[in-house]
Amino acid sequence: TLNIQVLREAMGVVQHHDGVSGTEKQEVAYDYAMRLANGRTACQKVMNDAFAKLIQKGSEGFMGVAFCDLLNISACEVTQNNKQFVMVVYNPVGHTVSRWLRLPVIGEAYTVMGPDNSPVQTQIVPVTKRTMQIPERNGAIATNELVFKVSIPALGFSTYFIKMSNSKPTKEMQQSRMEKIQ
Amino acid sequence: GKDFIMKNEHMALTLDGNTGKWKSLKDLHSGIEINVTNDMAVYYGMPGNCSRGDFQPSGAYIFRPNGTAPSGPSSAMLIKGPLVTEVHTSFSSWATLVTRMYTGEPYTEVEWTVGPIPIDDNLGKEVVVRFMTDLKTNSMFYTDANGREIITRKRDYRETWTFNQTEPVAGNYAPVNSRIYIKDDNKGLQFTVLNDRSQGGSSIQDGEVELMVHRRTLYDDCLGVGEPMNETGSDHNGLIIRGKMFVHSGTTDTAAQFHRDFALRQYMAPLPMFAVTDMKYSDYS
Repeated sequence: TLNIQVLREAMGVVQHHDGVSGTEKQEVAYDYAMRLANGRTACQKVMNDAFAKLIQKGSEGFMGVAFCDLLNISACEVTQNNKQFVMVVYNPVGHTVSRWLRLPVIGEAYTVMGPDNSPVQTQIVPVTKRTMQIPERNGAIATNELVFKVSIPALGFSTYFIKMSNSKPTKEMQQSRMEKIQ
Repeated sequence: GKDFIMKNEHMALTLDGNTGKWKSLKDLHSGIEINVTNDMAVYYGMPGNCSRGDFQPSGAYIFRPNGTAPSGPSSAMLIKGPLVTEVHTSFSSWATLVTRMYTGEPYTEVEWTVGPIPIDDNLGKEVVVRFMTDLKTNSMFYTDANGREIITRKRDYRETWTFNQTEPVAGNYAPVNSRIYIKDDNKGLQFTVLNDRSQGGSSIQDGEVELMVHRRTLYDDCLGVGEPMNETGSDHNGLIIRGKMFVHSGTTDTAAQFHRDFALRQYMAPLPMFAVTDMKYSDYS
């Protein structure tokens, strides 16, 4: 409860009309951003604690989950620096949803195994100059985005196992074709 | 150089083979096609010095444009694949758009990246993404109030008082928290744009929809902030911002079903979390 309170209080502060409309001074904007970021970090700790309880005993290797807050600008330390990782997707909506995910990666082909133990069709999309990372955000090194669709049950989560593949791409692992328009 | 089509089960978007700009969008369920083009444009912020009694400048509270400069894309790239097809267009070194169509999805995704907005010409700039359709909209457009009630907007008109329009652009801007749409009742068509953050938006001409995505102004508007909107970022060049819009074209009697349902999924989006493991898949599963 104390950890959730950090974000709750930050949200309360940012509901000042300056925060809602963006008419605060720059220094205040930085303060709002810091409060929200601190609150978000505290809530992520709550979710990690919940996961630790859900994971069965004996999973000593479980180090907690990482939240890639910069996925929208093609930056994620876990996906771009590891050849193998697990993705858990949580669905807060009360019915089953599907969603396209784009993970920043450095490999050319990946195997993605879905929650039903079957391979998921993927497509590798190159990061071009137009989709480049935001330069002022350090640490974005992805050359590709791994695109695939996930399906998650109502108020539940699905787990996907993702591994860089050294073998020839299969029919599930599709590359993109690029053409310049002149 | 030939026009080409991005298509899935729901819609077909024809793009100009020379520029990568949109040309037409067809709803494959109703078979109705509309002409639609897109671009990015810049409003130049009005300079001024209100503390001296000069003109009111554009600032944090005030959007007061002093003319526009639309720009055509200078280059484009098509990326094709079985799951997603994309067209990447550059409007300048600091403004790009990606148009995406995913398999099986009844919308077109537009991802914009804008910044750092250059100010070495001493002009503040306010950047919009625009969609121009051939819908006859009778000065009407519709915006939401925090995703709940949809509010009817009419250009140069206010419902409860006699309105004297002095700002043809800013005077017609409205908050767009999650969606804006226009309708052509004769054709029975609706063109809807959902955004991923609160923005200002309008329909400055019939059939047009625009959303302001980024601003950088050089003057305070003397309404209490005391400084211009000029966040420079950690490298002191100005911010780079990226966001998305979701465009849907369909009949007026089915459009609400799409945007209500899609908005719920979009704004309560699933949350991905990641963990590194060195286990084999068979052991892990």
